[in-house]
Amino acid sequence: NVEPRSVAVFPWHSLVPFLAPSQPD
Amino acid sequence: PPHSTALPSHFMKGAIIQLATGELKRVEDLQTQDFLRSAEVSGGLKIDSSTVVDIQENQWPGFVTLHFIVGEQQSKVCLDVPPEHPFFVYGQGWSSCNPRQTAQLFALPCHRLQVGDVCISISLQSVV
Repeated sequence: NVEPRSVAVFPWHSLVPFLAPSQPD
Repeated sequence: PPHSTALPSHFMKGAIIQLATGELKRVEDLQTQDFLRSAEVSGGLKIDSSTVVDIQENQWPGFVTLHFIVGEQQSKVCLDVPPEHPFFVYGQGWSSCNPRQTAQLFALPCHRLQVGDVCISISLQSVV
């Protein structure tokens, strides 16, 4: 018997940097 | 110093990425529209255009410092990353400061990231 292999699924937002602009005063 | 951890495997060619629409795509097949549409339906997140304005050697070996101008507010943001770190450039796709190293580590085809490139980044949607 072959164990089913789990495949990792990554969320789209993990691929792009979170660049939070600083809040204006 | 910046964290010298290896980049996560979601940049590895063949990695399965789930869009906010539920659709699954391989990381190398992603297109600009996939990010834009995902942000639209995700709620709370928005896509910003982040223009690379400077790329500098970092004082820490194995890192570069990227300077961005981010979003409508034109905020300045710096980021310390390994040169193989891929960024998604509008209309161009994955790009890094060292495409050869990115190919060696992730097998992910990349363009060379250059000053003037406009990258996709995310931030929180401001609540009005």
